Amino acid sequence: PGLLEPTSILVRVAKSASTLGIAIEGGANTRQPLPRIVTIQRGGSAHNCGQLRVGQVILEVNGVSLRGREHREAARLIAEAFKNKDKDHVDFLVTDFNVAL
Amino acid sequence: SPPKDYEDEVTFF
Repeated sequence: PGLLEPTSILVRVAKSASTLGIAIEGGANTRQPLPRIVTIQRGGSAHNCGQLRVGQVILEVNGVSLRGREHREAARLIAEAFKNKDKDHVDFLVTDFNVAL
Repeated sequence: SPPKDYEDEVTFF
């Protein structure tokens, strides 16, 4: 494990449903500076994938860091990653520990 | 106007 992100794991979410099926909170300039997963909806792609959990913090989306991005920009990146028809999946780098990264 | 309250923003996908 690296020193800065000791618990980060890469999760590949196949676009197996018409929605991603997660909700996030936080972003730069909030108490939660990186987006945190607050909901995983049953039947959505994230739920089908089985590897994402409520409480995980999203560090990267398709290799793009969310550090320093405010909520709306982080949300836009995630939405565009899911909409992008060039890929049949979205890669999330997440961590279970809500450390100050 | 009051400052934006970023704390409560939640986005569903």
